[in-house]
Amino acid sequence: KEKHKILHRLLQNST
Amino acid sequence: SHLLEAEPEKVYAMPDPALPDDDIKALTTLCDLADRELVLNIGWAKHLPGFSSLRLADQMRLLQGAWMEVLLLRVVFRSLGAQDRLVFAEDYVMDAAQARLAGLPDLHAGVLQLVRKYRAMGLEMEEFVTLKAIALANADSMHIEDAEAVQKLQDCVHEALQDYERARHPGDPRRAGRLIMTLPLLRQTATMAVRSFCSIRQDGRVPMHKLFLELLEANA
Repeated sequence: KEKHKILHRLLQNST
Repeated sequence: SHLLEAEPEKVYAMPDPALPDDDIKALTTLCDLADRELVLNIGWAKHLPGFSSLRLADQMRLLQGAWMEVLLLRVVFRSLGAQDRLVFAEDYVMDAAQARLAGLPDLHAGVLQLVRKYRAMGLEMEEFVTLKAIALANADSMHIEDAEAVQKLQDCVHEALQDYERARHPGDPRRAGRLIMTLPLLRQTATMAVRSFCSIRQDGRVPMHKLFLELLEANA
């Protein structure tokens, strides 16, 4: 999961 | 109509005028454009009905599996009206000679094959947005946790395509199937694209942004 942190973050953002 | 509304805004390539016109500049421009489009495509996926209710891990798997197919399908759709050129962005159109200079002649030819196929069929905006959603839901990741939920998403978009074709092309009962049968060529071309950019990355001469790198690595 650490390897895909940007994708993870963008999916979690509410926008 | 949900899919049409979810369609991302235009992106411009804005090649750096300070760089000399060589392969590095072309590839830098493409990788930068792809990175910005990926951010939009992730936002797009989140607006697909049902996508955000999938498990986060499955949302990631689908995007990691289909990101290049989604990017390429957008290039293909933009290029339908161009003559043997790929419209990466309104301000970045590439012909065969430029693709050769960039070191991407096979990829250029492969994407043009898709363009010709869809042009011959008269691909419509509604069909394009539906196919793109089907490609995402069809990512075939080996590690999907809730396969039933992903199948449901795919069935839902598939049904929308069938409804559309029944209403708009009642005289052509095979049209939805013919569109779906273009997906293997899209997958094959996306695999080729990922391989090309992985080898460009290994050369280390082209700067790449983090999201683009992250997704390349997910496919390496």
